[in-house]
Amino acid sequence: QEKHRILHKLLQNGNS
Amino acid sequence: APYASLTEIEHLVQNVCKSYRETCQLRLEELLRQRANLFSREEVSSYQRKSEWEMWERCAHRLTEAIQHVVEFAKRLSGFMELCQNDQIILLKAGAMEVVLVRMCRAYNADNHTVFFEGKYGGVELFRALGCGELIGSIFDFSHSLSALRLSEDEIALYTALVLINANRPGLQEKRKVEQLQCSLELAFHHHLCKTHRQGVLAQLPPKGRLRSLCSQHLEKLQVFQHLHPIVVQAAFPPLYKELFS
Repeated sequence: QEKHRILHKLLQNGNS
Repeated sequence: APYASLTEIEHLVQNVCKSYRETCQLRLEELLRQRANLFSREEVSSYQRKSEWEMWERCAHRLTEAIQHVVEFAKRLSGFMELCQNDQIILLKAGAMEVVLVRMCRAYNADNHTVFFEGKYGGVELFRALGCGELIGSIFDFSHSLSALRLSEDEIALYTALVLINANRPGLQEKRKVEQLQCSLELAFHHHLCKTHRQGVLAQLPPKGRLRSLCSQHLEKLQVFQHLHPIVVQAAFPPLYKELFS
């Protein structure tokens, strides 16, 4: 999961 | 397939097209309006005089911006956020660059072989400082062949949804679930093409291997660049770009 930290963050953020 | 009824298929078409419209980065009318806005000879020279690393950094930033829009596209696609996060990441890691390459055909003008980049249109020579003439040439050729199909915005939306939702990507944990979503999207794409009498488009779409090959070429060139300029990549490239490609 740490390897894809940014993608995780983008996926967890609501639609912006 | 979970989307069995005609109404459900039509809802899925609407969802994909709306998701695309909301995340397409630049509106088609704007891209067409800008076509006369070409880089001058001096501006092209200025790009060509940039160092290799500066041009790579610029392109990495532009590519990352485009990819962020693809992530938003994926998030809005019906069913995508219901996949497990491992599979969401597998699909985006494998498909985001491919979607950007397909989307690029909208920003390409086949009349003069130019592409919209940083506010104006320019040809392959604009990217000379990157030192990857063959890759840039292949990307332009790909845009050229795709733009010849004159895909509508809705067709690009449905096509790119299928580029992304590909159950054959290695590493998927819930392959069946991705297969079902892919199947629904295929039904939606076919339904839309039938309705608009454009079934002929299907046979003309580029083979999947062509997109895969462009992405591999990009990764190979990045490896060479990273070997020569590890500090530039480490310090100046966008974190999302590094996460996806390096």
